[in-house]
Amino acid sequence: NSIIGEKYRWPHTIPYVLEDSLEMNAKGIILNAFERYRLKTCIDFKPWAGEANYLSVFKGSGCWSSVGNRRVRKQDLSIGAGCDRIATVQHELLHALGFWHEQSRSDRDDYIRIIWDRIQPDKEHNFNTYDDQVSDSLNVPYDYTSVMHYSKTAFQNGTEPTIVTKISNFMDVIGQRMDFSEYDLLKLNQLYNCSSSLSFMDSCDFELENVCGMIQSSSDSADWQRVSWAPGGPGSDHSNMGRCTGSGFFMHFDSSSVSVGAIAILESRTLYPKRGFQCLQLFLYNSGSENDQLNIYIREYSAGSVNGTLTLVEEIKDIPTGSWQLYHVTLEVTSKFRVVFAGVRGPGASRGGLSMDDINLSETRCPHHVWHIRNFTQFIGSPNGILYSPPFYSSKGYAFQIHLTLSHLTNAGIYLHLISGANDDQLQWPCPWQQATMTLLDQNPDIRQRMSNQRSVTTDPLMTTDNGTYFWDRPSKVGAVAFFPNGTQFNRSMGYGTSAFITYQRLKSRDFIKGNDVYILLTMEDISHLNSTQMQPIPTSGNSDLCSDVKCENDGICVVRDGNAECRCPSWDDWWYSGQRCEKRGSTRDTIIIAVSSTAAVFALMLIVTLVSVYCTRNKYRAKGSSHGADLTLENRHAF
Amino acid sequence: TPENFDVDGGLDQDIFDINEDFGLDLFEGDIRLDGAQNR
Repeated sequence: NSIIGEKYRWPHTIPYVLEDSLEMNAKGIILNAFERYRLKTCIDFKPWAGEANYLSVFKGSGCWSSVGNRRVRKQDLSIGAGCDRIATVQHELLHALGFWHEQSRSDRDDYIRIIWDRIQPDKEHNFNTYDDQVSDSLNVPYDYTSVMHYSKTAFQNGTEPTIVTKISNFMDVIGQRMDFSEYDLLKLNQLYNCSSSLSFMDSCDFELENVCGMIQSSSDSADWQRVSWAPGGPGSDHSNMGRCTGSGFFMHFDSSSVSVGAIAILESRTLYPKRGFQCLQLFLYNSGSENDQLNIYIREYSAGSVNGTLTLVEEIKDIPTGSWQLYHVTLEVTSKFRVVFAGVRGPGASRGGLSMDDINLSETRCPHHVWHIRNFTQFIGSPNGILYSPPFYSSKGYAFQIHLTLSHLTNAGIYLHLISGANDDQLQWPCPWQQATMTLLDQNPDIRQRMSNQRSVTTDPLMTTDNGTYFWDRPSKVGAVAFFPNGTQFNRSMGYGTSAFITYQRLKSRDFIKGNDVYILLTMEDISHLNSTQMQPIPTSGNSDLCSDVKCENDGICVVRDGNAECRCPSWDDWWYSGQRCEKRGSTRDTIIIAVSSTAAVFALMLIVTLVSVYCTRNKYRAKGSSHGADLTLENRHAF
Repeated sequence: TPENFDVDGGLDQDIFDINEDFGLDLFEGDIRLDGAQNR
């Protein structure tokens, strides 16, 4: 429910500054939250370049924001310690965009009961409502699943819930911190008149007969068929998994009825890229030969090629038989194009063919790795529910493993471990600023409707353990010996993550588990570049004169802040420039030397002061002792 | 196997819990009001 008044709206592209105070992990997460807005809404974000108003995201005390654009030039939004979760950032940004909490809308008493005597004293104001002259629920039903709803435990003074939903099934639904709900998006897109987004391109579950505008090629030897089951499998589609009789379609290439080498081509409708990079995601089922494959091509149009130039992007081979499998294909297309799906009949016996369903194309980055966990439900709450992923490598070459704990009573935990790998001799240790993003995929057919649960952690090279070793040091140095299922020995460092990744109740909701399969999407990327200060704009008027007299050395940049010219100095992982004109060079080593020498100097000074004090005191009492010896004797006798 | 480091300290804290731990008493738990709204 939104604050009424056009003056509170932001432009569709919101200028922002990520302040230096932010933790590195938070910076990466904020950028990921921006990506969720770019995918699902028409709201975009760009670094502040001198616009009249901007969002200043900083590490304050706690997580908070103002509601709407306050038009105060620099509007603060705090992402403090413990707030570095993508859904928390989305929540605070929704406040900034003009939304109150869901439980404060004017009609909330129709849907929830506030139990006032369970609320902590003086905290009642947290359950205010707004009348419909101040707040607009935008003609959208009350939303228990909103990311803007508080959970049942909000501001409780004991253990009993303060918010009770009138439909009891929603008691544990309220308070989700996963992603935008369907209604969150409906309201946001309505408030900001959104009709498209920056990065979404297409989604197809083949439920409609027009197959999303896809076309069969005439230059192939077979066709894709839209079916709801195939004789050799699958028995149902992936979108509905057979839950809806008479619906649930997918595309099938029957490789059993064609000869080896036959090809069936399906082309997407024409697509128009904006960003130049795309991720194609699809589910495949193989019931044919193990040598059947799916080739992904791009047909790219340009002035010189009216029919488009066909480029092979990926050959998807060795598709396991008997279950739906998730695949990602990275594309880098800059002009008008189509995606071409070419099923190829391979050698070997086939009793079925290839099927595809739930295709999503977006201008986002594909996850680096996918961890597919089969027969998932048996692990929930079981002592056997301690799962380690296969080993993966980051783009920088670090080897890592994900650890999912499903053995606790209520929550699933997830942890990142660095493990010994083939590149360790060439890598920097302790591992600096690699951010691992772990996403439990909501397998909703439409990427815009997914509420995937995501957490990120970042390797801080200076972090130490209780025994003084660097936490993210080389696993062969600080890790413990472990074994892969095939018996190969390796070293695994301590895990870093959360025991509260998701409750089992939420895990069993939505489409996190589909066909008893779960997917954890993994990305590990270097975020070292976020360590440096965001470039502040160089003003074009008036203020620019202030910088004309300031010369920053060593590639520093002059900026005007609060009416004063100052230099922003370059910095790297372990050294930096500082000083008024960036004239001083500092390094981690220097800092250590300064710290050690300062400590030694203070110690020496304290020693001298102590020795002098002891010397003076001794002299004083010696002198006293010789002049008042009789008194002392008398006092001692008295005492005994 | 070494133990894991839990960034959440074993707690599933929501926004209002985090802010409460900081001793903040913001409007509705996480909203900063400006002068006019306060009045």
